[in-house]
Amino acid sequence: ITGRKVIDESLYEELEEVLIQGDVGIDAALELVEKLREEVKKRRVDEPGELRRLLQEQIRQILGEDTAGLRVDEARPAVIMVVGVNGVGKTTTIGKLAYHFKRSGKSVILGASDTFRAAAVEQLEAWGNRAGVPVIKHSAGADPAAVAYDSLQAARARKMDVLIVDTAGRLHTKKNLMEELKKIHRVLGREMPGAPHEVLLVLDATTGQNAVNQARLFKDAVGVTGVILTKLDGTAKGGVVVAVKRELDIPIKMIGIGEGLEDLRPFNAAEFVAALFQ
Amino acid sequence: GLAEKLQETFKKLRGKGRLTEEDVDQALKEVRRALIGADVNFMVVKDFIARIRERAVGSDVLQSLTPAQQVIKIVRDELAALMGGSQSKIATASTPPTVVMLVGLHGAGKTTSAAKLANLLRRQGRRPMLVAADVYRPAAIKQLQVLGEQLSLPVFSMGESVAPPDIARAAVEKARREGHDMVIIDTAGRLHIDDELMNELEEIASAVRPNEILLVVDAMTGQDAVNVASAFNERLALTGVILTKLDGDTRGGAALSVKALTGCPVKFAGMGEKLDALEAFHPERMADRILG
Ligand SMILES: Nc1nc2c(ncn2[C@@H]2O[C@H](COP(=O)(O)OP(=O)(O)OP(=O)(O)O)[C@@H](O)[C@H]2O)c(=O)[nH]1
Ligand SMILES: Nc1nc2c(ncn2[C@@H]2O[C@H](COP(=O)(O)OP(=O)(O)OP(=O)(O)O)[C@@H](O)[C@H]2O)c(=O)[nH]1
Ligand SMILES: [Mg+2]
Ligand SMILES: [Mg+2]
Repeated sequence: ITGRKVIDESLYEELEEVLIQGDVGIDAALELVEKLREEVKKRRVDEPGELRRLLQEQIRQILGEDTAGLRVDEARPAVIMVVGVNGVGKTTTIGKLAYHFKRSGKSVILGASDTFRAAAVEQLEAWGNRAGVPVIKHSAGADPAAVAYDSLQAARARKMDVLIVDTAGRLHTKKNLMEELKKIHRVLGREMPGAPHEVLLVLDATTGQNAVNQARLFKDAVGVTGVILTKLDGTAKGGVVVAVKRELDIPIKMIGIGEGLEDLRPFNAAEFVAALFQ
Repeated sequence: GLAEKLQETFKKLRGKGRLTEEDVDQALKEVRRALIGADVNFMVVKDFIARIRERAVGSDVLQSLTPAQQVIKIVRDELAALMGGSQSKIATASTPPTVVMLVGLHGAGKTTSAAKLANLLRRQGRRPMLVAADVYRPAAIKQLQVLGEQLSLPVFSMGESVAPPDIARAAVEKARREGHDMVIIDTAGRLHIDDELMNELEEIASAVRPNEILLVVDAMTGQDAVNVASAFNERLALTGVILTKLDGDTRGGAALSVKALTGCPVKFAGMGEKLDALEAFHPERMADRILG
């Protein structure tokens, strides 16, 4: 894309392919490039290098500024529910989040509401140990909503600043599992009006267009307040979050960039868009 | 869906008289949009379109009263042919045990698929042993052990402080001694760009010479599928793919991307979280699913 001498159709096609390659999606890519064409005409742009800059700016506008904050300073405990489909990185991200909040001076407690998957509780406990935070759990097969309820009680009793509730991975198309999620959400809200204060949807950067379906259905079910995009340390760009933001207005709050306790960063739209074009 | 789009496209085009090759190229743009929309990699789509173009601009289509249907049929048949042509079977070693190794990105479904595969093979009369070679992920060994318990199948483990190639080697020796004719090795999730961890996979493979190395791929994987598939294939002699989480609504274009890049057949489809949710892969069903 650099080193181009003239603005021609092949330059637009090249830009479109960069977007598609980054999982922005073909419809979104076509729309963005179409809008770029109009901008180029309107502003009488004649410098090929300017096109990439204009396109990046368009995407930055969609993603929004300063979306990275998490609402943990208003209520006590601030209750965060972490949701998403299977294997995207929820449990690992909770470990990182716990560490992140502890580092900022807050007390944190975790709720092991994945009572279904083999060794899910043990996995969360291992992360609790690494981050130095307690974990509330029941025995295997227990009602996830009951664990969530008990975690909230424990958080209050121990005057914790933040409660993070881990939930089992579930495909958004499974009605009974989405009902189970709604129940957890309801139980938290009934016990503490306003809870959960954040419902974070974890999306895997390697996921393609299905991420939009995931976001839509999780939003319909429990109202997603933010996205955490994981596995950005791979080669996938996670461009599908552009559609998630544009169509569902869900801000991207943080990114996961590895398997370690510290591999969590606030989302930075400028960096994200630059990476999309690398 | 694509069928309706093509009907629309051809209706507009034929309004002006006979169909031309340029008209078909217009229609093929819709095919491209559908395939990329289904997460097939855009380079794979380019090759695919080039492949079908000759048939698509043949007289069968240009002179047809139902050109949209003709094009759909060409696309569907070619998709199914590209993804098909193999059996959902595990190759058997000439001297037991047969060794199967599962590899892939984080969270793809390796551990669950290892247990499902063991379950399936036991149903087919084999005596499988599961091997816990993920020494990195917290409670990964425990996860496989719990699944083994649920299935009443043995899980070989040496804890987290022994190197995976040594674990694999010891497991195969034990399997040989104890009459397990199937050894299924679960490995840790890893990035294809992590040199050290990719080396580890090569070391495990050279230690136990697997009869099958299966790449486990999440069906919702997007454009990146080609990078992952080619990197794993360059390092290892992949023999097949397990495509997981097909019980969702993802179109699953990654299936075509992976087949195109590795030449490896998708051997099994993960269709749920339960341990009996592993099915044979059906290329025609996958083709229909990708086309939406
Ligand atoms: N490279 C990399 N791996 C990650 C990242 N986040 C999570 N993982 C890995 O992804 C895999 C799955 O992580 P989990 O935390 O178990 O995912 P989950 O969503 O809780 O999974 P389920 O509870 O089974 O639905 C593990 O191997 C993690 O180490 C990340 O940002 N980068
Ligand atoms: N719905 C559905 N879930 C699946 C399927 N296969 C695996 N899962 C789920 O996906 C999640 C990840 O599965 P794992 O077996 O832990 O994945 P993994 O590849 O071993 O993960 P790492 O070891 O961290 O790389 C778990 O919640 C599984 O229950 C499937 O076919 N359908
Ligand atoms: Mg989990
Ligand atoms: Mg695993």
